[in-house]
Amino acid sequence: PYASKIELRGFKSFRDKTEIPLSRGLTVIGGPNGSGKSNIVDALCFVLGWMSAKTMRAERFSDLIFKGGDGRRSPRFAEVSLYFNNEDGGIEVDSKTVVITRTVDEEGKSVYRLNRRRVSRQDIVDLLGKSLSLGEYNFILQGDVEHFVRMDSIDRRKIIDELA
Amino acid sequence: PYASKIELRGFKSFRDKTEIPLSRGLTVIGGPNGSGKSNIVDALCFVLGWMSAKTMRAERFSDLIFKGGDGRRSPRFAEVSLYFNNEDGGIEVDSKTVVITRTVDEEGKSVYRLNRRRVSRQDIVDLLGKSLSLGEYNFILQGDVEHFVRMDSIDRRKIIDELA
Amino acid sequence: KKDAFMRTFEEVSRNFGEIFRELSPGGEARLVLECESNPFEGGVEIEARPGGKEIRRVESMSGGEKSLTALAFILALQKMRSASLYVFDEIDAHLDDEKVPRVARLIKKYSQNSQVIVVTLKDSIMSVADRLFGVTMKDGVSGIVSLELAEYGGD
Amino acid sequence: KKDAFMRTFEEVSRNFGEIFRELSPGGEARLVLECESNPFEGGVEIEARPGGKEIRRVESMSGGEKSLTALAFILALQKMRSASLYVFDEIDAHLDDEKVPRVARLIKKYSQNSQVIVVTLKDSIMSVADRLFGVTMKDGVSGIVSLELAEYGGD
Ligand SMILES: Nc1ncnc2c1ncn2[C@@H]1O[C@H](COP(=O)(O)OP(=O)(O)OP(=O)(O)O)[C@@H](O)[C@H]1O
Ligand SMILES: Nc1ncnc2c1ncn2[C@@H]1O[C@H](COP(=O)(O)OP(=O)(O)OP(=O)(O)O)[C@@H](O)[C@H]1O
Ligand SMILES: [Mg+2]
Ligand SMILES: [Mg+2]
Repeated sequence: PYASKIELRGFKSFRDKTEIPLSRGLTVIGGPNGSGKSNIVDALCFVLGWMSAKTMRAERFSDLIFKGGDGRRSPRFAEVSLYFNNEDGGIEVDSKTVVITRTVDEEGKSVYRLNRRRVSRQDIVDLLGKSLSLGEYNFILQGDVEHFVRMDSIDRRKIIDELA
Repeated sequence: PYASKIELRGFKSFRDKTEIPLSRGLTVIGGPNGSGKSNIVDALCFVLGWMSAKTMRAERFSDLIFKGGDGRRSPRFAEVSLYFNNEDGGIEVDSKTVVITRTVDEEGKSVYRLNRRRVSRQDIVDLLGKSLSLGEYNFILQGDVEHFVRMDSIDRRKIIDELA
Repeated sequence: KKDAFMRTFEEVSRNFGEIFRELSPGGEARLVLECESNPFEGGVEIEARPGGKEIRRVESMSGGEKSLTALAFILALQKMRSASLYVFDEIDAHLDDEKVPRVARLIKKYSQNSQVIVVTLKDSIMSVADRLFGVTMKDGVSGIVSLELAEYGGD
Repeated sequence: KKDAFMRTFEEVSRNFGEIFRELSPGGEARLVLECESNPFEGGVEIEARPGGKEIRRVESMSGGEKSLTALAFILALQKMRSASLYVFDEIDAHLDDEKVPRVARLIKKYSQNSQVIVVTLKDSIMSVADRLFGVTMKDGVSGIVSLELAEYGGD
């Protein structure tokens, strides 16, 4: 299976429903500083169930909801959906398209859905773990390379130790 | 007056005598990673009398001497000269060209020369201070911008305080 | 000693605002004391409004916006002391292709009154050089090549 | 638990060497235990010999060389777990115009077996995209534009 599309709605700087179709191979995202590129990366972390709002550069989860000063009413929640093409049946769900959705409200409470049906975060994590080997370690976030440059030899050993 | 040329000899990766003529306006230095661009910046810090070897990315001053593994004998000292065009007489030295030279030997001892005549470091600093307003603060070294990005509000206040 | 600090603070803040405006079109930025009654009890906050956006602290900006803001702050500090030589080593690494030419223009402006030496990996900075050098390395030994600046394309 | 560590260490070191070789032509790199008898008493050093130079620790390399070495190390750690999706956000900021296309080629290779999403400011990464998107911002609201990849110049 492969990820076919990301959909953002009210998530950080993406106020309106925004669809980003994904290549089976290499998808590249460009644009000026501050336009929202890293916010898309944050959206991926978010929908895959990451538990630290700080990793997504937010003080608390409710900060992930679009906040604009433009007079229009702010959305009440932030939502990200990740669509998978499951024609090869690799994801143990009985449908050709599998959609994972995560919504967070103004209280910072998250709701997860699988094909629109409400599930627990653990259900999502189990599903992704089995069919997609998706973890936090396949992401290199902005600044990670610089962080590793500043690391000393002890930190490096600890990182390898954690992996072991 | 203006700086007309830098000359490096045995300084870091510049084993052989290397001359770099400078523009009165904007001189730009490019080249691949690791080619020696920042070493030229280090050479400028060095000849202007900076006292911290670590700022020039060396453990001790003798590390600034070219060290190569190629069988040729390593130089016994590192030397940088900075030439100034003094036709406007702005530097209080009675010559049309003023040359500042700093040499460091394998013991890490520095010798300063002004137009080939040996002087003290303080003589150089006084001369530069009067005619050229040259200080450490007009240099933005590689990584400084990233360092300021990571600074917190207290550090910023301290920096302004130091300036006051 | 608070007076000395406040005078410096005001001037750096003014410089900072001007430089930021030049680097970020339609943008505004200022320094804010966390503790106005006693500056030494707090720090100095940076509030910025890059073109068209609402004002917010630098901590909540994007990577490139933080880099631009930090650069403007460093240049603002430097402006406190006039200098005849400036040296900048890779100050453009995190900036997009719209910001880098603005930095080039600012550097060019500096070079009208002072000498400027810039190390860069970016073409748009190399293209405004009065003199351009390439550094090469062979078998661990560095060398210098003088590069001719050819005009490409239309003027 | 030393055995588990040593097995992981050996594999990461092997991955690291391979990836470094791909990113730095003619280069070699390896991980070295500071304290071989008891790894937990020391750290892990990185020794590298970028093409044509002598071997030295990463701490004494140039800014861009450190960045490349750190990237190779991160990718080596990632290789320990197979993944079907990789996301890389601005991993190329400090690399020169000869290294960036090498990173592009490596990313392209990854994308043959996994999905890869890359955020970049660099043209040579954008030019190898299967799909390319530009992010725009207007009045504080982000939008997406699908960009066509046109072939320029000779093939
Ligand atoms: N909850 C939110 N509501 C509205 N805007 C937000 C929200 N959270 C973040 N932003 C805005 O998103 C922008 C940052 O976007 P992002 O970090 O994705 O930029 P970027 O394209 O990665 O830039 P760079 O190239 O500099 O890294 C900032 O302008 C920030 O103010
Ligand atoms: N004393 C020395 N003798 C020989 N080579 C040295 C010495 N000191 C440093 N070097 C070499 O100089 C090189 C670093 O040069 P420098 O930092 O100037 O690179 P750079 O062109 O600025 O690269 P980047 O674009 O990555 O910042 C390294 O390869 C280092 O090994
Ligand atoms: Mg970003
Ligand atoms: Mg450098």
